[in-house]
This record gives sequence, C-alpha cells and structure tokens, in this order.
Amino acid sequence: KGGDTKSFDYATYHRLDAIYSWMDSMVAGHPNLISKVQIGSSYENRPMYVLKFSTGGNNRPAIWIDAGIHSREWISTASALWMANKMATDFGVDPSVTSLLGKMDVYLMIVTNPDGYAYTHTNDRMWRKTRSVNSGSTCRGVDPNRNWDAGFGGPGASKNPCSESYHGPSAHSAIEVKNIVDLIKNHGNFKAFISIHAYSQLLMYPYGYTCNDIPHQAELDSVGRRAVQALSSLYGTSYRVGSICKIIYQASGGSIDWSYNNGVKYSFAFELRDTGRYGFLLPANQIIPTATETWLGLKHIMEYVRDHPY
Amino acid sequence: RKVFTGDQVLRVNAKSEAQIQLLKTLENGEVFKLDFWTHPSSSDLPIDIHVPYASLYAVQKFLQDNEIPFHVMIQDLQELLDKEQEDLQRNAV
Repeated sequence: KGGDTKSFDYATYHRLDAIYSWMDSMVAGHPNLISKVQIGSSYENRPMYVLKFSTGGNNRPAIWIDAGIHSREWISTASALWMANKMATDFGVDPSVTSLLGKMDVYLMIVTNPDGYAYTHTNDRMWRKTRSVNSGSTCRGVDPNRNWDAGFGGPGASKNPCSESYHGPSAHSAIEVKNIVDLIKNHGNFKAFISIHAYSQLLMYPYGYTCNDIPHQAELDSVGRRAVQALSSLYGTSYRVGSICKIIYQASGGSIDWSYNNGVKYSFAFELRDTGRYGFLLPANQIIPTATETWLGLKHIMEYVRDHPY
Repeated sequence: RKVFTGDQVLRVNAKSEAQIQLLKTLENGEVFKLDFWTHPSSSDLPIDIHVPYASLYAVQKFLQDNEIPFHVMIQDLQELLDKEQEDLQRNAV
C-alpha cells in the first residue's frame, strides 16, 4: 500500500512533474479510495488534476479543497501534498477520517495554478498569477483569486494587466478558474469550499468584495475559531479569524465569495505560516510542521461539515 | 531565471490612516516596481513590500521622510532563493 509515496519526501518542495508523478503513486497505492480526475487544462495546456477521495456512492455531498492558486505560495501546495497522504493513510485507522469519507467525498486540488507553479520553478520564483497573454499588454497573467464572479472588478482588484492583482478581462476568463467553476456547478452537491494560501496565519470566511456580514457570519466565525483552536493546539501558532474584508482588506473576485454566493455555506480560506520572517520563502523544514497543524484545523472544519448537513 | 540580488523585503508598521494612504499611493505607483506581499489596509496589520535593489534608497527615504516605521524583513532576497535552490537540488539528487 502506498507505492513509492512511502519514499516521497514531504519535507521538501517539488517540481510539477514530480507532483504529478506522485499523484499516480497515490492512486496506485489507494485504488479503492483515490482517483485522479482531470478537470481540464491550463492556459499553457498543462493538465489540471484533482485527487478525489471517495468510498463510493453517487454524487455524494462533497468537500472542495484547493491549494496553490497563487503559484509562489509553495507552502500551500507542499502542505496539501502532506495532507493528501495523511488523509489516505488515516482512512481506516482514524475513526474521524473514516467516518468522513464514509459519508462524503473530498476533492483535493494540489496545484491549482500549474502554469504559474512551473514558472516559479524555472523563471521567476516570485510569480503569483496565471501565465495567460493579456491582449494589448506586454504583461502576462491574471490573478486567479480576483477572477471569480463575486463582486468582479470591484475594490481590491486591479484593471491593470501588469498588476499582481489584475482581475482579468471578465469573470471566469482564466481557464484555470473556469475549470473549477464548471466542476463545482456540474457536481451541484459541494457542501464546503476551502482554499489554502500563504502567508499571514489567518482563517477567513466571506466576504472579501464587501465588508457586509454574510448571513451565516456567526456560525462560520464559531467554526473558524474552533478550527484555529485545534490548529494552535499543536505548536501554539497564532491565527486570526474573520471575514476577508475585515481582517485583511477588501478584495473582490475571490473564490470563497463565489462559492458562498453559489450555495456552498462552509467556505473558508487559510493563510498558512508565517507572520513575517520568510513570507513566501518559508524554509522546507517548516513544511511538515505547517501541514501537520493545518491538518488539525482543516479536519475540524470537515468534521463540522460532516455533522451539520444542509 | 529572474534574479533578485540585493532586493529586500521591508516590513512596514503604519501608525495612522494617513500613513496607510501614503502607502497606498506607493502601491499604486509603478515607478519603483514594488511588489506588495501584504497590502496597506489598517494600522493593525504589517505591510510587507518586496523592493527591488534599484528602488531601495528611494523607498527607504520615502518611508523615513514620512516617519513611517519599518525594518528589513529579508536582507537579500536572492540569498534566500539561492539557499532554497540548493536545498531543492540536494533533495532531488
């Protein structure tokens, strides 16, 4: 069981081809639990894969988790790799994970922006956006977390293609975003949508495009605070909890605002370590501690979603 | 491969709304080619700015002239990147 995922080094950062190869090993090692689903291709025609954790059933209620939508946030992708392996190896061992996967499917997208991720390994470690060509500009890329149809083009996103927060010409114009939107809409039974970013140590819920409270503000705030308690219980890492607009800044066109507005009540975004020593350049020796503590917070949210069907 | 030799990341702790507004003008300007890792929104949150070497003097002077507190979070971005690359290559081997 596990194939060469056993020898895979989770404590280092990996290139895209190594991650895609690891996915095949995961599927081979857990054929009755994990499948690799291609949800489309990126702008530069790289496949976009989701690991689907499922014990069967048809169109079960599901949890969406994505990592690495901003390509330079390597710790996000590295943590997702570790957590995928954790969920696979804990299934059948940890009653909580076993129960979760007995009722729900989990879709885990480890490299949400594959073109950007590849580019960070070859050309520019600080690259954040997609790699699409922008008509009329020499600057490339769209911020894939400003491109969703949720207050699109509003405050906290830029209309300048050279900006790191360029929202793109229209909502869902980024193929990487559209592929996810199509999957979520076609599936129709997602109950949670969790996006993993770095850094700043925050757990956020909607909205970002407006500072108005969401109808489920009290519930999501409570779930978030308990998730952070679980996360912090391991190393004492401090997190802040709140709506995107209120704990960082107004930002329109974000993924969890879109998911919430499309009926996925339990929509959250993590900002992983650190709070300002290394930023996007978190050393590899912090991957496993970061992933381990994040898993506790993530697991709390997933358990809550499992136990509170709607 | 793009290099960042001498680039720094500054951690700015704005003390007032007026300073936040000044930092927003800095963010919206294109002259210094700054990359805001975290953005100016409130004086409760630090603002991390990747400053290219060529803009370091001007940006630090701007901050000092406006009495905006800051310190250097990353002294030389390329040094960190070189170390990261070494680690990657060693692990790949």
